[in-house]
Amino acid sequence: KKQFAVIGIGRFGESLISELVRLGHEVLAIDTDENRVDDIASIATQAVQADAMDEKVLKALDIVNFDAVVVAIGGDVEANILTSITLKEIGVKKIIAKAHNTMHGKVLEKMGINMVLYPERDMAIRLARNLVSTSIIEYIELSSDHGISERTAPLNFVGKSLEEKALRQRMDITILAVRSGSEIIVSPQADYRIKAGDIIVALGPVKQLEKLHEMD
Amino acid sequence: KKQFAVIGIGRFGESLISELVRLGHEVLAIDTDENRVDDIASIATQAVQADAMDEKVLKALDIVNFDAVVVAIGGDVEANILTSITLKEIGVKKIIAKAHNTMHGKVLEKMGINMVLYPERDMAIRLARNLVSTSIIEYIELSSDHGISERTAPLNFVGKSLEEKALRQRMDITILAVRSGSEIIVSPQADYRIKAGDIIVALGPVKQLEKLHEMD
Ligand SMILES: Nc1ncnc2c1ncn2[C@@H]1O[C@H](COP(=O)(O)OP(=O)(O)OP(=O)(O)O)[C@@H](O)[C@H]1O
Ligand SMILES: Nc1ncnc2c1ncn2[C@@H]1O[C@H](COP(=O)(O)OP(=O)(O)OP(=O)(O)O)[C@@H](O)[C@H]1O
Repeated sequence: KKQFAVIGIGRFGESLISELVRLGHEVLAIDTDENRVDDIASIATQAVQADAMDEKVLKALDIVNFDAVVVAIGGDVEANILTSITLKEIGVKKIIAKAHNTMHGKVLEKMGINMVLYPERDMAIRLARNLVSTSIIEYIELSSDHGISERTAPLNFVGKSLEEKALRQRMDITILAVRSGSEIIVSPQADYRIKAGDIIVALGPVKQLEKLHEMD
Repeated sequence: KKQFAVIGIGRFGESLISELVRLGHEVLAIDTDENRVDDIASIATQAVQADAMDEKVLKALDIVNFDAVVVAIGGDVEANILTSITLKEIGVKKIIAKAHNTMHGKVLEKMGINMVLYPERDMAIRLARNLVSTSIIEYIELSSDHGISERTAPLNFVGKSLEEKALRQRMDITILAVRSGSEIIVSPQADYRIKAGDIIVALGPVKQLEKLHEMD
């Protein structure tokens, strides 16, 4: 069981806290805004109203012993930077900070913050690749009639489960695996719900794979 | 060569326009803000100052014939929803909209928008998985002394190139492939720069793979 601190309970911070807790780990949530602290109190292991730029508070919370601290402060770029610097100075080993824009991100990188995140740019790049490459990414020929091919999930698959698409019955296609973000799900269950950007690894007759390939 | 329209030139919209152009496609950028239109004019194929809620403007731009239209308007949730509805009404086939929060996203999904994106939540979930699973994801035993293992890139690899890490010289480990986001790079070049969340597929002596596994 790991211990994390998330500073700033915006949309990113809130989703991060929820997911870390869901994965079975302890999360300390910190925010200056009392309402946000109250809203997260039932989800986070501990929720504290505090100004994260205050070194005394961070030390009192024993934050230096956490597995990682995430600076999820957004619009206030100076608060984000000052908090990140303070965490580094008191000896936090693993600091991840969300950058509000490219300039802010460069400052954080120059400061030696372990990981700097750009959610908007990241998603834009993934969407761009999804929009342009409906082409087959990889193809393995099993015989002149059968193959295995990889392609980004057609748009009309997104949000649907594999059983809803009934590919085996309707197209004689078997989904061997799905790459979703940075994970790979081998032999996905029938209730697996396809997400935007997922890459589907399909086995089937060449003609059916071509049909799959033509769907956008 | 595909044709895309991106409405709203915020951080997400701007990164999307740049990446689509970089990938060799045509992009029409639309924003009400003259400064943002001017700033993107040298990158986008075409940049137009307009209110995207205005059906007459959208029709005049022939937007219904584009391969996809992305609604990247942020804070003004009503403008985002109204623009998405208008695009659907005039017959645009592929509409992708960025949701400002979960409530907004639900409205868009109920409206039948093809793809609804949540950049902050998406990145938070990917970060959460990266933070908790430094454990080996997959392991193939080649012999009692050698194996192939997969793990998320250690934090201190992020941002560095493979040649900087010099894994073959220093640890006798060969990087067979890197999964980055939704793509897989087989036999990556020495100048490949490791990104946050990347999954490394490594071949080497069991003891060295264990050392790699213990790095956080
Ligand atoms: N010094 C500080 N200490 C602790 N929390 C802070 C501090 N400054 C700002 N915050 C909090 O950070 C949170 C996130 O900031 P903000 O809402 O500006 O970011 P955002 O970029 O819109 O976030 P997101 O994109 O994740 O929704 C806010 O709840 C805010 O109260
Ligand atoms: N009706 C409209 N027509 C065209 N553009 C619009 C309209 N309303 C807002 N925009 C533009 O959308 C752009 C993005 O919106 P905004 O900056 O509020 O979003 P954001 O959530 O901060 O974006 P990001 O997270 O991508 O940086 C702005 O440049 C704004 O001028």
